[in-house]
Amino acid sequence: MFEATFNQASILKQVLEATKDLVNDANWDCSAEGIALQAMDSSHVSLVSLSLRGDELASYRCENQISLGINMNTMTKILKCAENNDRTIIRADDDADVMVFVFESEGRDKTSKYEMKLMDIDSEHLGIPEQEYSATVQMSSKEFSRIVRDLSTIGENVEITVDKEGITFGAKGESGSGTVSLKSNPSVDEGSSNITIDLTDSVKLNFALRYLTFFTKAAPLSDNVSLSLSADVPLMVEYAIGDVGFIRYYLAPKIDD
Amino acid sequence: IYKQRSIRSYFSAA
Repeated sequence: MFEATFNQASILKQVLEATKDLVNDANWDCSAEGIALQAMDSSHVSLVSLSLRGDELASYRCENQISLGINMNTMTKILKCAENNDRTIIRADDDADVMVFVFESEGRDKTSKYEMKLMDIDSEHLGIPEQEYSATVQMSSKEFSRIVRDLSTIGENVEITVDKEGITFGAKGESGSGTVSLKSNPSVDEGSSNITIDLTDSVKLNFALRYLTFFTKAAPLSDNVSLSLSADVPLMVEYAIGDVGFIRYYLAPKIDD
Repeated sequence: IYKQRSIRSYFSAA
């Protein structure tokens, strides 16, 4: 028996918004510790890893490990039936072929119940090594979304450079080019870019903006985003989900041929 | 021209 209660539907809604454009179907792996999901996009250049800790949820129980095969689009549609503030329970029996959703309104005067058919998904689980990155940049998630959106009007790829001066995003296209630079300036001032950079080596890498655009769908989950880079390894983009967990995205760099 | 390797090639099969 698996059952998880969220005080508000909004976290689940935001998690689905942050994953559904990248992944069609995914196994939600539930254990005593919590809920984990790992899935690649259909072209296998990026990977999303979600972790929600059971002990940080309103209530959580999972006696036996269970993999729930979920069509992300269907789950998104069902969650749209919940108000943001609805208490939300998701539940599945050990041998179930459905997941049950219960939405309770704030005043407890309305209860909705939905069942979603589960799928058999043959998923490939990859081991992600603990990695010491050359550069880790913490910045406003809104600012990152804005930069990705702005540079997408110029080109398909972004060159990210991190050095002791700060971080620079650059794009080139047929009609022109653009760069956005943020100085490393940890400051308490309102209105400053307020980024922090943890740097051991300067790095310069290229990535497809199309995937970064998918990643920025997670911005409502967190005010901050962290970008971790090292030469010749995938970029890691992490959004914390309060104290409950995180969503991490990995993207293979574009290599100059 | 840029090449992009599969994300699989960076991570081991678990």
